[in-house]
Amino acid sequence: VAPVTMNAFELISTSQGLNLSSLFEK
Amino acid sequence: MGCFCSKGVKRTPGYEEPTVLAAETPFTVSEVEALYELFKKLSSSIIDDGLIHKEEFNLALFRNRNKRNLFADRIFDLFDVKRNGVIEFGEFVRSLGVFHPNAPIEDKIAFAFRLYDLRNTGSIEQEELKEMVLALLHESDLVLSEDVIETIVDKTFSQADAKGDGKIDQEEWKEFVSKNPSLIRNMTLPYLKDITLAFPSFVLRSEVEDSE
Repeated sequence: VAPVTMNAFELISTSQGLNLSSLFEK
Repeated sequence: MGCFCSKGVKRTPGYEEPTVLAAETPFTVSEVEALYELFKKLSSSIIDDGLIHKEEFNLALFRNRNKRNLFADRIFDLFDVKRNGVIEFGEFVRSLGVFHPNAPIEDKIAFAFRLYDLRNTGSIEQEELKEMVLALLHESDLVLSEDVIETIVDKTFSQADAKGDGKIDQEEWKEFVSKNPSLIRNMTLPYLKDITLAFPSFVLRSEVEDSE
């Protein structure tokens, strides 16, 4: 998907800072 | 006189009973116990005081204690309900509860709203949205021109700001998410359903048996 067609919130939700699954990595 | 339990389990400040936390969250008692193991690991990675400091949070998220990230800061601040600069066990479990696959969708929508309401004004303003897009671009390799950024922000805002008053309130946010459910996909961590497998609480259980 070309970024320009993306919803800004969709774009933001890809931030690594919001990917809490990293907390569970051993 | 205090209790001198030679085998007593050392509890940290902010520790709350798993039964209490399980009653208030989607987690079972075993899952809360498993989360306590994860919590102990995270809260002792830099300073072994049973509290998660921001550096420890960043270390777990990014494998780098000094990395700064707007969104990780926001998550930390929302988890730190008491606003004392650290995440206690009860805060950790209650906040993660929102990310449980079985948590009410309303809770996930509300949490995401608070996350994006950077200045805690009760609404998401266009400037805040742009600031978040810029922060995202800063952490990624994606390079977009100022015009493209403005277009993305304007377009998103025109779709979400139904009342056209220049800000997205909670009602508008809820409506926008109902039309774009993928926006709260990151508010669910499937991993939380298997938390007892990842962090089996054998130690905790044996301690309970010891005291009996």
